[in-house]
Amino acid sequence: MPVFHTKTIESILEPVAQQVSMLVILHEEAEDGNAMPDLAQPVRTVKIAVDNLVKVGYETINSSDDQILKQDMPPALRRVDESSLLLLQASDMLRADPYSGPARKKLIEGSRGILQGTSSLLLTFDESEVRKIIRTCKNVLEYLAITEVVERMEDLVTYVKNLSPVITKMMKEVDNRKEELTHIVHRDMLKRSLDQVKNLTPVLISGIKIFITAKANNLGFNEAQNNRDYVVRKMSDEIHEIIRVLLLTTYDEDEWD
Amino acid sequence: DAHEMVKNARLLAQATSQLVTAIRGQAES
Repeated sequence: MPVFHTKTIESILEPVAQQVSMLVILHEEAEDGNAMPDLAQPVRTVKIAVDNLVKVGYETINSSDDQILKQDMPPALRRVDESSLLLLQASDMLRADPYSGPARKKLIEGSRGILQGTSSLLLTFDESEVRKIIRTCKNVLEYLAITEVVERMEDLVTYVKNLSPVITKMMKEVDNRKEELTHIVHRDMLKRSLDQVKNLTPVLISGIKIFITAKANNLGFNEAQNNRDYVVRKMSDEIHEIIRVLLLTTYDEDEWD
Repeated sequence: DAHEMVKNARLLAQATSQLVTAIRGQAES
C-alpha cells in the first residue's frame, strides 16, 4: 500500500525509505557486524545536500506569506540539519574505530532523521501548496456568493468576465493536483466534482440570463430565481467538496484499489 | 517545473540513499 499521498513525495522518499528500513533491520540483526568502510565521502555529499536544502528552505520561508509554513518548516529543517551532524560525528568515530557500535547507532539515527525531516519538510510544503489551491477555490465561492446582485445584462457581462478566469484557474489547479495524488479514490472524487463544476458553469450563466429576463418582464420571476439559486448552491457544494478532498491525506485501507 | 525545495529534497534523498547503500554494502558483506 502506498504511504505517500502525492506522486512527487512518493518518488523522492520511497526509495530512500526502503533503504533506511533495510538498514535498520540489518542493524538489529547484526549489530556487531564487520568493520565499516570510510564513509567520509558519502557523508560529505549528504552534508552538502543538507546545507543546500536548508538554505533553499529558509529562502522559501522568508519569501512566503503562509504563516503555517513559516511556523512548521523550521523544525523540519532543524531535524534534517541535526541529523546530518550525527552522520558527520559517526563518520569521524568510524575513522578512529571501524567497529564502533555508537557510531553505527548514530549512522542509523542520522539516516532516519534525514528521512523523517525531509518527509516533514515536503509535507509542510505540500500542505502550503494545497492552501494556495484552496484560496483559489474560495475566490470562486466569493463570486458565486454575489450572484444575486447580477440584475442587468451589463452586470452579467462583468460577472462572467470576472468569474471565468477564476473558475479556469481553479479547474486547472485542482486538475493538476488530482494528477499528483496517489490515492485513487481521492482522485476520482476530485474528478467527479470538477466535472460537475464544469457542466454547471454554463447552466449558471443561462440561469442568471433567464432570471434577468424574468425580472425585466415580470414573468416567472420566482421560478427563475429559485433555479439560479439552486445552481449556485450546487456549484458551491461541489467546490466545498473539492476543498474537503484536497485536505484529505490519511488513508483508509479499504478504499484502496 | 518543480520548486527549488522539492529539487533539493530529491538531491538529499538521493545522497542519503547512496550513503545507506555504502553502509549496507558493508553490513551485508
